[in-house]
Amino acid sequence: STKFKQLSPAEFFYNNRSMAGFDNPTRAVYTVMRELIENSLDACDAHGIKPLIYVSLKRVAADELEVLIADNGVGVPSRYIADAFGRVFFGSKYTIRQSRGTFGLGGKMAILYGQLTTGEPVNVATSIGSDIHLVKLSIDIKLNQPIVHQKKILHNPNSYRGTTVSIKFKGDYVSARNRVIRYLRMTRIALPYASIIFFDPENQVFLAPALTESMPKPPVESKPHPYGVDIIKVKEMVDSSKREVTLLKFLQKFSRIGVTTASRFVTWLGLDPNRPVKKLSDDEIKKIVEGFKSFTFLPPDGSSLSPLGEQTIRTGLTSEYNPEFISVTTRPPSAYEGFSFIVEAALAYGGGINSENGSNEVRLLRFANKIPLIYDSSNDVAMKVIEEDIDWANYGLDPKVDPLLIFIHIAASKVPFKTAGKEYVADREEVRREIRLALRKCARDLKTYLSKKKREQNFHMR
Amino acid sequence: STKFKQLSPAEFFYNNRSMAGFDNPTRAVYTVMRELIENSLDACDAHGIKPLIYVSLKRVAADELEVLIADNGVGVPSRYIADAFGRVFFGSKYTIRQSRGTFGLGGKMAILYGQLTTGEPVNVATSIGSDIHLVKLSIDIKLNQPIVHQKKILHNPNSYRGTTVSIKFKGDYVSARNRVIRYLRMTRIALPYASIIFFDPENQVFLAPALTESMPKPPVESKPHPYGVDIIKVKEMVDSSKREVTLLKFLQKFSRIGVTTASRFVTWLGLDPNRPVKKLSDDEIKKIVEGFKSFTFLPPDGSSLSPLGEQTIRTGLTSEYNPEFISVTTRPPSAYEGFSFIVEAALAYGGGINSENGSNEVRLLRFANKIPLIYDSSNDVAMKVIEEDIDWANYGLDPKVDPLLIFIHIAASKVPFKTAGKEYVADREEVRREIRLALRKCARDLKTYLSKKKREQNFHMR
Ligand SMILES: Nc1ncnc2c1ncn2[C@@H]1O[C@H](COP(=O)(O)OP(=O)(O)OP(=O)(O)O)[C@@H](O)[C@H]1O
Ligand SMILES: Nc1ncnc2c1ncn2[C@@H]1O[C@H](COP(=O)(O)OP(=O)(O)OP(=O)(O)O)[C@@H](O)[C@H]1O
Ligand SMILES: [Mg+2]
Ligand SMILES: [Mg+2]
Repeated sequence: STKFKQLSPAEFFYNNRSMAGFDNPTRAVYTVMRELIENSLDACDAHGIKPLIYVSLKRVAADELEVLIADNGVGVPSRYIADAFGRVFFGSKYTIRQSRGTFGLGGKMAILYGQLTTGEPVNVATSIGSDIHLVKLSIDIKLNQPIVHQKKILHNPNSYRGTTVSIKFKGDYVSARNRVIRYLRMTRIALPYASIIFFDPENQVFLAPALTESMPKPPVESKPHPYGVDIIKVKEMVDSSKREVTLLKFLQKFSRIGVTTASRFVTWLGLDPNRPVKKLSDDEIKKIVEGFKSFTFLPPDGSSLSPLGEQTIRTGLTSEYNPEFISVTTRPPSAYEGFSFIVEAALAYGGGINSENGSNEVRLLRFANKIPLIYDSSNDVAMKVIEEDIDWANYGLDPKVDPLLIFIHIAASKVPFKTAGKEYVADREEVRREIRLALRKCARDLKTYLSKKKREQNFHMR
Repeated sequence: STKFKQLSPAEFFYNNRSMAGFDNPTRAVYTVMRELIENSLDACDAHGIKPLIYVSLKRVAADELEVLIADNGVGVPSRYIADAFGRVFFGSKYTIRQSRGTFGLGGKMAILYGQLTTGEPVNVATSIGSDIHLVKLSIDIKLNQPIVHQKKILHNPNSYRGTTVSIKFKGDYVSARNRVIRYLRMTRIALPYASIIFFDPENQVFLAPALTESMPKPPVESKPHPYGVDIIKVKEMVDSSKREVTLLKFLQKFSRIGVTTASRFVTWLGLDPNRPVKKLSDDEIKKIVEGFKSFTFLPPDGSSLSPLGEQTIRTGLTSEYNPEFISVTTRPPSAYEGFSFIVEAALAYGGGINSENGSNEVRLLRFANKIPLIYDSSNDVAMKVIEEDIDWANYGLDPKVDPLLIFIHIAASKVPFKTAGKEYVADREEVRREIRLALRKCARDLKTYLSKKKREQNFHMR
C-alpha cells in the first residue's frame, strides 16, 4: 500500500541541492562563496553601511576547505541567530524592497552542505553593537530547525558590529577559481563603494578597496503596486485588514493609490466605496484584480529600488574594458505581480572589447539586484531578448561578431529567478519588455555613434 | 528594526512560481498539463495498470481555461486526498524507486495557479475501488494546508478506480499549443503501452492509442546503494535504527551489502563489527562515508528502475523519424548519492532526419524517468556532454551539421533536476560520465556503419 509522507523544507532542499547551486564539488565552492558574500553585502548596504568584507578560503585537508567571512554589517539580533542560520525559509528579506537575499535559504544551504560533506557545525559570531554572541550550530533536517551545540556571550568594549561565519566543507577550489574571481570582479563593477579582501587556498590575495567615498542611500520598503497583483495576494490583504476597513480605505494600502485615485477606481468598477472590504464576494475580488491590470495607475516610484545608476555603470565598464563608446539606458520603474523594478542596460563597443572572439557567442554581462549572474545565460530572459526580440541588423550590429558587450541590470523588489541558486532570470513578460525597450534605445544610440564615426572617417579620407 | 519571518512551503512557491514552471501565461498551460498527466501516468504504470488517460482543455472565458483529466490509475485513499492535493511537500513518491513525481509539489502548483488567477478551487474525484470520493478544495497558503470546501461520497457499483482532476486557470493555449503537442508526441515515443486522448480548446483531438499490449513490470523500492551516500543520510539511518543494532547489521541496510561484504568492509576500515551503531562517533561515521566512496561494492541491480529498453527506443524513433540507422546503448546501473540510475542513449542518422536544419543546432531529444524534457536544453547535462566531452570529429561526425538526432533517457530513483519545473538535469558528475560513455559507444557504432556504407558505395562505383 502506498506510503504518504510530509517533507520539511530542509529535507526538500537537502534532497534537491542541485536546485540551490550545489550540483557538484566545483559549483559548491562558488555557491558557498556567493551566498555568504551576498548576506554580508545585504547586511551593509541595506543599512547605509559602507561594506568592508574579509573572506578567507583555506585548505584544511585533501579536498576539504574552510571558509571564513567577516563583515562590518548590521549584525543579527541574538534572539534570531539560531533560526536565521538554522531554519530554511526563515529570514529578514521577505519585504517589498530590493535586496540580494530573497528566499531565506542561501545561508542555510551553505551550512547544510558543510554538514553533509564534513559533519561539522557552522560557527557564527555576531553583534548588533551590544554583546557579541557566538553560536555553534547544525541543522536538524527532519524538523527544519537549528541544533545549538554551543553558545557564548562576550563583552564588546569597542562596540564591534557585524557578523562572522565559518564553515568547513568539501569542494574543488582549483576548478572553481576562475568563476569565483570573475564573481568578485563583477561585484567590483557594481559596488565601487565596497571593499572586499579575499585570501584564497593558494595564499593569493584578491584586493578590491573601495573606489568611491559615497554610497547610494538604501531603498525603503514600499506598499505593493496594484499592477499585476493576483487574487491570492488581495485575499491575504483583506484577511489581515480590520473588520471595519472600507473598500476605499483598503485600496489605499496599494502604492500610488491615494483617496482620489481610489474613488475613481471604485466608480469605474461600479462598486460601493463604503463596503466593508471583508464583505466582498469572490467575484468582486476577481473584478478588482482584473481592474488592477487595465486601469491606468501612476507607475511605481522606485523608492524601494536601488539601481546602479549611469555613472557607476560607465565607470565600471570603462575600468574593466576601456571601450571606445558606451550607451547606457535606464528605464523608468515598472511593475509585475505588484513588485516594482527598473531595468538598466548598456552597450559597450570597441576599445578593449575585441571582435576576434572566436567563439561566435554573445558577450553578455548580467546583474540582478547587484548580484553578478555567471551561469546558465542561454536561458536567461535577457538572452531571449537579445536572440529573439532585437532586430540587430536594423541597427547595423551583430552581437555575435562585432566588438560588442551587452550589460543588463535588473533592480527589483523581487527578481523572478528561475532557480533557487539564482542562476538566471525567468522569462517574465513585463521584465522581457523592459529589457527589450532598453536595448533598443542603446542600439539606436550606438548606431548613431557608428554612423557619425563612419561619416567622419569618410570625410577625412577625401 | 529588522523584521524576521518564517515562510510556509506554499508561500515560498507562490512567491517564486517561475521556479516551478509558471513563468508566464503560455508556460503555465504547458506546466499545468504536464504536471497532471505525469501524476496520472505514475498512478498507472507504477502499479502495473495500462494507462488510459483522457484530457480535455476547454476555453471558459476570454483568457480562462478549464482542464479536466481522468485516469484509470490506482486512485488516492480517502484519508490522504486533501493533503495530497492541498499541502506542498506532501506526496507518495519520496521512496527509492523511479517515478515521474519526486517533489510533492507539482499538482499543488497547478491548483495554486488556478487559485491565484481565477479564485476557483480544484475539483477532485477519486476511488481506490471502493467508494468514490469527491472533494472541492483550495490551498491555505500561509499554513500550507488544504481548505476543503465540499466533500461527497458516492457508491461505486462498477468498482471504478482512478482519479479525475479539474482546474480553472488563466493561460495562453494558442502560444503553448506546439509545445503541448510535442510533449504528447514525445510521451508516445516513451510509452507505447499508454493510451492518451486530448481534446484541445479548438476542438481538435490528439488521439494516441496504445501501440503495444504488454507493459514493463513496475520498479520496486530498494535500499540505498552505499556509493555516494553522505554523512547526513547515514546519521538519519543511525537515528532510525534500534538501540541494539550492530555496525555489521546496520551496513546490511544498504543495497549490495550482505553479511560477507559488510564484514570485509568493516575489517578494511578497521572498525568493530559488533559495535552498536548508535555509539559510533562523528569521526567514525565520516570514515564510513569516505569508505563508501572508495570501497568496491557491486553496482546497483536496477530493480528500482524502469528503463525504456532498446526495443521501445528503436520503435519510437523509427515511427517518428524513420532514420536510416539507429545505434542504441544501455549503460549498466550506476549510482550517485546512494540513488541508482541507468542512462540509455541513441544516435539516429539520416532517413527522415534531414541536415538542412538551417539553425546549426544540435538535435537533442531528452527524457528523464520517461518524462519528455522540452525547455532549457542548453544547460542540460546532456548538452554539456555533447558540446564539451565528445570529440565528434574523431567519429567523423558533426551534430550541428549532419542529419543526426541524439536521444538521451535518464532512468533514476532520483533525477537531479536543476529546477522545480523539471526543465533540465543538473551537471552531476556521475550522471555526466554515464552519458559520455553511452554517447561514445553510440558514436563508435555509427562511425562503423558510415565507414562500411562508404566502402560499399565506393565498391559499387568501380
Ligand atoms: N552576514 C550577515 N549579517 C546580518 N544578517 C545576516 C547575515 N547572514 C545572514 N543573515 C540573516 O539571516 C537571514 C537568512 O539568511 P539566508 O541567506 O539563509 O536567507 P536570505 O539571505 O534572507 O535569502 P537568500 O536565500 O535569497 O539568500 C537573512 O535574511 C539575514 O537576516
Ligand atoms: N492522478 C492521481 N492518481 C493517484 N494519485 C495521485 C494523482 N495525482 C496526485 N496523486 C497523489 O498526490 C501526491 C502529490 O502529487 P504532486 O503532483 O503534488 O506531487 P508528486 O507527484 O508526488 O511530485 P511532483 O511534485 O514531482 O509532481 C502524489 O504523490 C500522489 O500520491
Ligand atoms: Mg542569503
Ligand atoms: Mg506530481
